[in-house]
Amino acid sequence: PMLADHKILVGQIHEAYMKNFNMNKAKARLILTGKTSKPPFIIHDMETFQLAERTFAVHMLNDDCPEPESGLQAGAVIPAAGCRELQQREAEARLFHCCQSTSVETVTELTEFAKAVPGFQSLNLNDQVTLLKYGVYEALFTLLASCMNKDGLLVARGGGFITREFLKSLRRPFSDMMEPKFQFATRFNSLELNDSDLALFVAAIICCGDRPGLVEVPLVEQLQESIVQALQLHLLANHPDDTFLFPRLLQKLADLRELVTEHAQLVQEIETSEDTSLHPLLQEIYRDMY
Amino acid sequence: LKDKHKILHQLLQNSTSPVDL
Repeated sequence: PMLADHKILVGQIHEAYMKNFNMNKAKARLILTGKTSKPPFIIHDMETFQLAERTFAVHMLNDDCPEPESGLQAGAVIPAAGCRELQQREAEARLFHCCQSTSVETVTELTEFAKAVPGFQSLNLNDQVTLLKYGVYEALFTLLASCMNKDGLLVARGGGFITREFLKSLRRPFSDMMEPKFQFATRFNSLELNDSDLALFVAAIICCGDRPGLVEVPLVEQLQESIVQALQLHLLANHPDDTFLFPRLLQKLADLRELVTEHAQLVQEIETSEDTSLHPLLQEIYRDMY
Repeated sequence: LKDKHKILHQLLQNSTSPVDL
């Protein structure tokens, strides 16, 4: 009966994941390996970034799939040398806002995913908030790894690809934002998890019994235990040749915590030094986090 | 916790289309 139970749980969590996330690893890998009919638009400098911005914005307004190539000629204005620096600063600020919008969207997807994890909605509502507050960024960076390879990151629902070099070339503190995520993604992607493994791992991140301020710890621990056990059995069945995959994956949880702590500090630095405002949902998450 | 996390509460209690986020 235990085995049957865990298979049901695996199925439910995988289904919740496929239903609630717009992008998944299988989709992302098809695009990243050039197996789709239309390759993503590559953003590798300020000019291509601004072209992509205009094109994606137009297509979002039209509620259409992005087709960057078709819009390239339309508004291709190359800034004059004198105002380039100012334009660059503005573009970096807009890039930061794009990142925020994507994060907000992923947090809403993660919330819906969490709600579909069997047992999550039976928890105390305050505990559900706490689990999301502390879990969403760890989960977000896990999901982000699926959209990354060593050279860059898929953006705009797979319609664009922003290069790692371009992100690194931005002015500080923006330049420091993504590099640690690429380093994590390279290590994490070498584990070669698929979407069903990732679904359980993300559920295990969220349902974590040691988040600060939890009220009903034993109930969360019970839920965590069933998910982690399902993850272990699933990995053994799904990756029979990789016996150490489960302990290796558990080690990644510590890396993710560190990544989130660093990220929160950087966001705070950007908020202060750049005088930018943070989205209210993200403010809630970061406030008094660590 | 509720006062400080109004949007998270709202997301948890309502079904979402990415609301007016």
